[in-house]
Amino acid sequence: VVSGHVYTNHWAVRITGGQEQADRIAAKYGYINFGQIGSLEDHYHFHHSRVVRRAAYSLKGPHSFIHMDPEVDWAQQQVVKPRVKR
Amino acid sequence: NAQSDPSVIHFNDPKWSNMWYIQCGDKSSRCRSGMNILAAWQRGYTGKNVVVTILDDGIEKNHPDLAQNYDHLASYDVNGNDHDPTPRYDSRNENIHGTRCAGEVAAAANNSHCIVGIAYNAHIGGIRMLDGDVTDLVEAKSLGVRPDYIDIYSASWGPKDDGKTVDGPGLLTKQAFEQGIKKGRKGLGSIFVWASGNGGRQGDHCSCDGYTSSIYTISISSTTENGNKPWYLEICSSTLATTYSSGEFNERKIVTTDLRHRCTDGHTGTSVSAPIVAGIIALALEANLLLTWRDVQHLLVKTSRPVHLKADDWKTNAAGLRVSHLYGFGLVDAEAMVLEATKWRTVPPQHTCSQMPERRSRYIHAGERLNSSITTSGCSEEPEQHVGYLEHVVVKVLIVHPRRGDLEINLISPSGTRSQLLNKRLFDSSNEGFRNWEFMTVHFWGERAEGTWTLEIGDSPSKQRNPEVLGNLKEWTLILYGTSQNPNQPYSAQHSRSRMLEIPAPEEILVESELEEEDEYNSPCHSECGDQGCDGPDTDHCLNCVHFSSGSLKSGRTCVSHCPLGHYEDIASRRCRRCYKGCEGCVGRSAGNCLSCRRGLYLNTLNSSCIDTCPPDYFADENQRQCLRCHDTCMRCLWSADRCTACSRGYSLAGMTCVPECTNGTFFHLEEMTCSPCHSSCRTCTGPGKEECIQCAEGYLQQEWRCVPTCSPGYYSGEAAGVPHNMCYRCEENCLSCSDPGTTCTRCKEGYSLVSRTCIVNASCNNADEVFCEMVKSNRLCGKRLYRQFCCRTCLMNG
Repeated sequence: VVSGHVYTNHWAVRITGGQEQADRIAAKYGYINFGQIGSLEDHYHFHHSRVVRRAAYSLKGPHSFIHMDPEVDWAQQQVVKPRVKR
Repeated sequence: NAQSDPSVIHFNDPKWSNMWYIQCGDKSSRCRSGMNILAAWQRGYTGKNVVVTILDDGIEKNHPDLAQNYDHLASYDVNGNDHDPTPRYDSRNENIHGTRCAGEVAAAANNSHCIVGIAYNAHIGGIRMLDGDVTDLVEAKSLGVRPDYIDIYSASWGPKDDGKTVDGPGLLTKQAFEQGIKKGRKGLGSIFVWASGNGGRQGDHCSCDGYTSSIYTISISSTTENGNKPWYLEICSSTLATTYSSGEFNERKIVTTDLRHRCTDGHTGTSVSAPIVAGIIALALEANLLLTWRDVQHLLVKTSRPVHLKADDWKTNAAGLRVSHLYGFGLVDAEAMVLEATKWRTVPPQHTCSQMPERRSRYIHAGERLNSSITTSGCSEEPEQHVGYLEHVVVKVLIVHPRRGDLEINLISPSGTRSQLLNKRLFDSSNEGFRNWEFMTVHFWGERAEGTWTLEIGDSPSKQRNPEVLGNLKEWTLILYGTSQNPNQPYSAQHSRSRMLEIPAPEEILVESELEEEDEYNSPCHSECGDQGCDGPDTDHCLNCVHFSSGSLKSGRTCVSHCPLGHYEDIASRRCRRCYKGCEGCVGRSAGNCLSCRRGLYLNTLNSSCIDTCPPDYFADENQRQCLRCHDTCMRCLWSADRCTACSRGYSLAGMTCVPECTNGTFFHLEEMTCSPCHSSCRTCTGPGKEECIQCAEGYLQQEWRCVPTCSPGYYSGEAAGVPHNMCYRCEENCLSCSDPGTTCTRCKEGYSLVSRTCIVNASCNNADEVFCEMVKSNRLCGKRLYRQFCCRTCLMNG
């Protein structure tokens, strides 16, 4: 937990093996796979509707096990980045 | 300072005369030096076929000044996860920013709406990504939208400028940048333009904004009409160039399109400058589509100039370039950009020389300066990493410190040029220090890299601190980017097709002549010698050959099992005969017998000849040295079948891609990659919905964002300039039906009554005495909407 951060219910994950593999792992932990992130190969956008949309800390639950799945190279819960218009 | 003749170009757009920053530069103008945009237009460059997108809170795609150039293929809604970037409308007009930026780039010209964009014939799109939670994933997605189609991404946002934030692109976004640079624009590299770090607050330093400090982004700052530093501008060593923008209340502003089909001069700050440069780069890309992302930065460095911009830190670096922390290399020059672009030669490949980190931990004493040096050869021992001439310099630091805002960091090059990487920040009381934060500077552009670099860190407490807790420079790394050769020397003929036929290597030179007769010899012969024996042990002593004879008397005759390159095997005479010039492999002497070509030439499969320029519909494949056919949608292409420079009939060029020209009543459907029908009420559209019309079908009128058969109550029908159909204009307030031209109401809403053809609130008043009514009528207050409640009904009803 980093103070001042706002945690969302979106994840970025890196899974090799293609879309189907990603879909399978998403379903396994209750996520929905929103597809590849732009042109970043093997990187996927997962969304978990049962995790609160914004939270001051990273909630734990069955969805957290995705971080430990051997088939997941990397997973990052998305944090809101404050942005201002110039 | 090219003096363009503004009288030559005049558009009927209502705000044309307010666009001082485009017409700047002529004798009568208050601003002395222009950005020479008019001159670039006069040379014929208006951004045709170039695709620009705005990363922001959306774009009003049917704004009358944007619709013509709007490109839905350059748009996406990351917040809504669909293809429609239309902003979310709300009472506070939160999402006006993207539409304002878009207008600066590509508002259509001469259509009697608002303004003229810098690249008024470019494709313009929008990526809606600020109107929701912005995360690393959202930014990465936004930067990765259709990199082979979109040429330029313009962003006018960044981390908070509260003077205490240090933030930048996350892991995914950094990868998206690198992916865009390596693969975008089919290998030429996506162009990322970024507004340098301001946000309406002071006391910040934009080196703490990781987007403008990236070597992949072109960071742009602003100056006012009089060349002064705007109050909001932050100093920054990564700023590359500058444009005009808003300034003090008495200085003229920038005008652009606004949400709800309007026009505004309320667009300010460096948010203005990034889209202006995006538009100027679009003009340069039109002049030369093959510019790489580094070519564009070199062009900006070469053509921007200080003119009358006032800064007390202008200096000349060792490459003779004037540069400042406020304005980079100075005010952009559109005409110079397009002129240079037309004859530009690709700069040599980028090399990266990363020095071993300096890991000796050093205390930073309050009130003192710490110097730490690294000496480098510019990686001259590694050809692939050797940096002889500098472009960007990055310093990555690991500093522990009790109050980060007290630090100032400078970098001094071997040539003695000094660049301030960080200035003190009064509001930054963070004790996090800098954890592998990367500072970037462009101030050493063109200088030589080798020598001793000095990092100078100052610590001057702005508040009382515990003297026992010292700052500590744990580690710093110097990363040099640049080229091994001088980029100003001609490097590659990639752009110029004027390559001469290469002179063959000596071993290939053969003079055409008949072979001499053989001599006698008795000792053992070489295995290639034929039955007539030899006069020596080697193959050039044979009297006849088993397989083939090669060479001539002058260069020496020899027997070979296979003929050398540039020759074919004449089975009948058992001799190696020379191919036609330019052929490397052939089956005969004539030009049409080639099988492969020498370097620099390409095999034309139509007639098996070697040529240096492929015919139309073909491109020169470097690997196979062959002319290969373009994609069937391409009429002309370069480097690969799908990098088009001209399209076949029925397709139009966007970037280097050919997309179908959908006829009226259809739109290009992305998923199906075909033309799909619009809604029946649309003549042209961006999608199947009835709210996605651009122009209305015959018999329909445009009302707000739809095409309707008849105007709704409260609207009247009227002509509209520049569109083939009528528009439904709103009657005056509170009026239910009116007749043309809209000022004569015929029926009012409930609670209002019609008096002298206007709708007056049904209130009567009790102070309508003679004097008051006289005042009301003599001043014609009832004709002004604001004053209508002044007893108008009573006064007018009573004559």
